[in-house]
Amino acid sequence: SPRVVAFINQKGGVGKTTSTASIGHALAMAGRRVCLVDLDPQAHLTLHFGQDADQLSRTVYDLLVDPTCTVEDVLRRDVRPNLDLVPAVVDLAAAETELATRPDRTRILSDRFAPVRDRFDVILLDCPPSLGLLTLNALVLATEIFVPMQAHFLALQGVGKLLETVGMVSNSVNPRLRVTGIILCMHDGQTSLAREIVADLDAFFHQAREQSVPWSTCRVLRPPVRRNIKLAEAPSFGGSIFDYAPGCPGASDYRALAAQLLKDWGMQ
Amino acid sequence: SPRVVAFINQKGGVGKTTSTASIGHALAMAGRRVCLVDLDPQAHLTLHFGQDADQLSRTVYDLLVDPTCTVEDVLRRDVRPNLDLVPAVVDLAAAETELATRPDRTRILSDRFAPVRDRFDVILLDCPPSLGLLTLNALVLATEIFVPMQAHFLALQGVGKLLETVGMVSNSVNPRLRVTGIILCMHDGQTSLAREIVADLDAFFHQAREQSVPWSTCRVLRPPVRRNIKLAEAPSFGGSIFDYAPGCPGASDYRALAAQLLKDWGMQ
Ligand SMILES: Nc1ncnc2c1ncn2[C@@H]1O[C@H](COP(=O)(O)OP(=O)(O)OP(=O)(O)O)[C@@H](O)[C@H]1O
Ligand SMILES: Nc1ncnc2c1ncn2[C@@H]1O[C@H](COP(=O)(O)OP(=O)(O)OP(=O)(O)O)[C@@H](O)[C@H]1O
Ligand SMILES: [Mg+2]
Ligand SMILES: [Mg+2]
Repeated sequence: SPRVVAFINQKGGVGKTTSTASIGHALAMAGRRVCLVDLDPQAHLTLHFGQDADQLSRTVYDLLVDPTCTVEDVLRRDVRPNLDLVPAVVDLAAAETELATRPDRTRILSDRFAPVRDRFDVILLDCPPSLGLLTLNALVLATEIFVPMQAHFLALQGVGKLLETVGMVSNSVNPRLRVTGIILCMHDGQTSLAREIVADLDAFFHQAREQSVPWSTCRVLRPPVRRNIKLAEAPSFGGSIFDYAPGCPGASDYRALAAQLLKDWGMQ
Repeated sequence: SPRVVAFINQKGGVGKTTSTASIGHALAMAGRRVCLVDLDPQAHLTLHFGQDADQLSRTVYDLLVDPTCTVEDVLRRDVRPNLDLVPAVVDLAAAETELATRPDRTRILSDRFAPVRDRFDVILLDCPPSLGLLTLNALVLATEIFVPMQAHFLALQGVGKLLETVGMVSNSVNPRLRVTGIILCMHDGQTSLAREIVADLDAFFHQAREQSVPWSTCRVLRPPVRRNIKLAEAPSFGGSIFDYAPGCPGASDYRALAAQLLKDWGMQ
């Protein structure tokens, strides 16, 4: 049964989409069957793979709001070898309002995705910068959570609030949900600020191992992903970093992260 | 009558708070009477000036929801020489829901702030990463808007949506509202991506000069603010960049930006 990872952080611009796209593509290149799901009305993950929203007749929006729409209708097969994508479009912003009154509104994605779930080794869910209904749908489908973040002082504040929300979800709708990894994005490893923040995070998760909390097995994933302008350029070429600049430091860091995940998951 | 500038961008982590704090402090150091208003439930601007939320009995939240609370109650005088602050706390997140049914809900800040408005030369409003009710209150009080952003491909998309919202507000509640400046934050000036994005922005605003749109006088402000880790470190010391590292490149860029603004505003 597949690893289902939600990339979550209610702070904007921290590296959720870049991490989902890059790790997803790296895992597919390593031969695993991967599905990416774009849950953000900004549809940046969809852009990362050159998918034109105007040509998308069926997206995750339809999957959520239209009972006649199936996951087979929206699944774009092999956008890259071994890599499928459920795309998003801007209309998705309306989903939160449209679904607000349905009693099963946090379960919809999980229920609708179920028929194809076991087709994949890994499913990655890119979430918008909020803890609203779209993110909650991801938290119900997922088995684990990665938190992309920058090693900055203000970023630490958001993490506390995020863990609190995860705690509530795992206590109510998805008891097996774990926070298993922090991804350090846009990392300036040379600075004392970054080193201090990483040390704080390592210490926090070390003492959490003794507690019965959903992040008791969480650790900071290595390597951190260095700031590398190539990662910001790639989406303007409609491709991931592995399409655009496979030899650059950003590609190398994400490839190493993916390789480490395959080890941890016993999937080599 | 004062310059009232809202720092707006619905994308997260683009430099709104850092710009509001740094430009505000620089203008105060240049001898102008400045008021900063923190409209973000994250209360990062409040942190930037070492203001402890637990000690804040009165914040912008009270100003918005409690009719007995006056602006004099919440105004923290001289947090730095010439610099007053209306702080925020996390409770502010509830304001959007609490005010949702009031017919005057976008005017409240403007109305409640009116008694002290003319005490200042410049009022700067730090907004959350959304186009919701708190940001709309800023848009009604403001006379102009600055948009902090990174010169990245994905950042351009957000700007279009932002301008559309500004257009709607200026057509309905605040006809004199102008978008007057783009602030380039965390700028990697050496990269071709940054140069291309800046060229695109310059060209866009050049052709907008002929149109009757609220951004017809907007330009990219100079200098761009370089990426500088000192700017990320400053809030962890409870101070602005001018308290923490007044000689660093980040301080120099924001000081130069503020000086240019004073020229443009005829306020030297
Ligand atoms: N390691 C990196 N080096 C340089 N630029 C990066 C890096 N990682 C991400 N970026 C750029 O930073 C910006 C924000 O990254 P990204 O879109 O992945 O964040 P996000 O958390 O998904 O944002 P949002 O909250 O808007 O969904 C993008 O322009 C992206 O290209
Ligand atoms: N020029 C810069 N160089 C380095 N770091 C910076 C720079 N400007 C801002 N930062 C850091 O980047 C992060 C995001 O900046 P900031 O908080 O100003 O953005 P924001 O748009 O206000 O975010 P939010 O949407 O969460 O309110 C912060 O950790 C900040 O310290
Ligand atoms: Mg994203
Ligand atoms: Mg901010």
